[in-house]
Amino acid sequence: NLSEKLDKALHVLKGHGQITEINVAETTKEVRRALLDADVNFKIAKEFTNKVKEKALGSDVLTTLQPGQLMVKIVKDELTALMGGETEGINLSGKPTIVLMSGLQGSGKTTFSGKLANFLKNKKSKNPLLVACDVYRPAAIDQLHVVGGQINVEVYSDKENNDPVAIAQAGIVQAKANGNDVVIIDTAGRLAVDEKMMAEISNIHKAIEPQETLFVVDAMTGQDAVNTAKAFNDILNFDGVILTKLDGDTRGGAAISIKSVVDKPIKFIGTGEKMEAIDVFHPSRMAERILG
Amino acid sequence: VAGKSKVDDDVLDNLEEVLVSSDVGVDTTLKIIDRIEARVSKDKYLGTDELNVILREEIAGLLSETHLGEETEYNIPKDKKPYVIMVVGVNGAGKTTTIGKLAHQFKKQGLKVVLGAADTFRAAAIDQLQVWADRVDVPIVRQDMGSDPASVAFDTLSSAVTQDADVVIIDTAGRLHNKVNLMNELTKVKRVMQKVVADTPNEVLLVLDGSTGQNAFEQAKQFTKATEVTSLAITKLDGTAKGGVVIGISDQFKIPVKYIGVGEGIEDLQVFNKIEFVDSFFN
Ligand SMILES: Nc1nc2c(ncn2[C@@H]2O[C@H](COP(=O)(O)OP(=O)(O)OP(=O)(O)O)[C@@H](O)[C@H]2O)c(=O)[nH]1
Ligand SMILES: Nc1nc2c(ncn2[C@@H]2O[C@H](COP(=O)(O)OP(=O)(O)OP(=O)(O)O)[C@@H](O)[C@H]2O)c(=O)[nH]1
Ligand SMILES: [Mg+2]
Ligand SMILES: [Mg+2]
Repeated sequence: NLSEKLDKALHVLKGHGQITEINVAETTKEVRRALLDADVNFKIAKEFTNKVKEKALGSDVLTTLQPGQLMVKIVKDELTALMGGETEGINLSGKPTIVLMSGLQGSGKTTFSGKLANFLKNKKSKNPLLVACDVYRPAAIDQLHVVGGQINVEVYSDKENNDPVAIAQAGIVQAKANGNDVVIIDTAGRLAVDEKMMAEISNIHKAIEPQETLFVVDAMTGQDAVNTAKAFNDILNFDGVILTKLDGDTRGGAAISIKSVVDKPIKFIGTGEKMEAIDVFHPSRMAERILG
Repeated sequence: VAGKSKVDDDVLDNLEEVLVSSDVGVDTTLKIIDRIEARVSKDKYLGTDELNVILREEIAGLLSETHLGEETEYNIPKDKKPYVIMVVGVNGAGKTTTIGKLAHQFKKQGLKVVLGAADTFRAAAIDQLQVWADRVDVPIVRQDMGSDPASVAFDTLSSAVTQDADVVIIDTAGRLHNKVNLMNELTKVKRVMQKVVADTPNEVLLVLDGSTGQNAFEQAKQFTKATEVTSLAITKLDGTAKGGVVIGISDQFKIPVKYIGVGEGIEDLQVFNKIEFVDSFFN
């Protein structure tokens, strides 16, 4: 594991007391390698490792810990700080609160829409409405209805309408009429390079002015995470990130890449296919996972 | 890698960045760079074109061949009837969509195709495959949500034999490879097929999302353990992701990449072309 590898690289230090420029080079190589294996973006892994190197240089390595362990602690603390800060919840202002889901194909938006509705209903005593704005994917609207049925939350859809902006607006009108205090808008998956589809979600966003825009990302995403996160953020200025499928064994370095490049909080994680499989994001737990 | 340059550390560092940034992974990248260094004694001057040729040859060399050599069309061995393809992979990778596209290509060749809706778990999964069956105009075998996927696979193969079908494609539920009970379920679905037609499935197609990182190696490992994966499909290459993970996977597990997904439409499937794939890394 990383701690043992760093111990080996740093063994030269034992009896010397301090981490110096010469022996830190080998250890930063191991740290960078560990981050790349964990899918952290290439450039970000480099920048991050340099920051760790600066923290490590001159630090007293023989006080209480093995040198390798101290290095790992420095890395873990830096990762936690990068992803950390206060755990941020959903912005529940607005009458009703409007939440807009966005993200690439298959990332877990429809499933998370249900999980969020279920969470707000059970934990925040809200009365949510799900709105089906994916007019493209075969049976996407049916999927959201099944999800709504599983959690006993109403779903607004209009199979005759192929304009997601109009559907979203109509969903909000119904919410106001029926006393729903949260409206969760599920949208189609889309590529950041698909101009037409990015224009569509921008139009939905402008038309409904959501309190909360969420970018849903698959935790096993590799190097491309920075490109898509940046593109979506440039167009939507989203409020938070949702990291899904963390019940898998992927290290999840995309979390670091995304946080570094857009500096938006990771609000929730998906930990399974069932509606209860939602959890608040814990930066230190994520840091440990990334380090393997 | 532009201009007539010395194959020095700068060139190799730049190459490392290009490959790792394409999800090739550190191990495979180092393997490729070692092979290039072995072929080009360092500090020898090489033109851009020469270095690029060597680079592309080394990458292509790691990509396994299919048994039929370079695929140029959607081929089915004539001696296997029905030819049964089981499609597996993690959640959201693009299995159901790929099946729709593949069924369309086989039908275009005049083959009789039957689909099996063995994802009996996920919300509206059966309805989703039904839409594709209707679009392609092929029969589909389905049961209720919550039924046993092995039972659906069994029914599909029985029905395919009765209909004298040429190709059967079985859709399965997405599942994470670290879930032992779900992987065991897949092994069972595979085993049950053999009760209807010996030596099936003839092909186990693992679908990988083109933007997946290094976890794809573990996916290939665990799905192979559960079902002996025979071929790979990589989807969503119409985005900015490069899909570099398939190089190391193909090399390590000796599994050829057969298809790539380049969009959400019925025609958005291509037979894998090594040269075009390697070229895409440098565009
Ligand atoms: N294991 C696991 N599976 C998940 C999780 N979240 C979603 N899924 C599964 O991932 C697959 C895709 O989920 P969807 O909700 O359909 O994804 P989507 O973003 O709406 O997909 P598109 O609408 O096609 O873009 C489904 O099989 C879900 O059950 C999670 O946290 N863990
Ligand atoms: N852009 C693009 N999208 C794709 C491609 N292949 C599939 N998709 C989309 O990816 C999403 C997921 O596709 P599915 O076919 O439902 O994936 P799946 O593996 O069957 O998902 P589960 O059954 O939930 O595990 C859908 O929105 C598809 O339209 C592709 O090649 N390019
Ligand atoms: Mg969806
Ligand atoms: Mg599916």
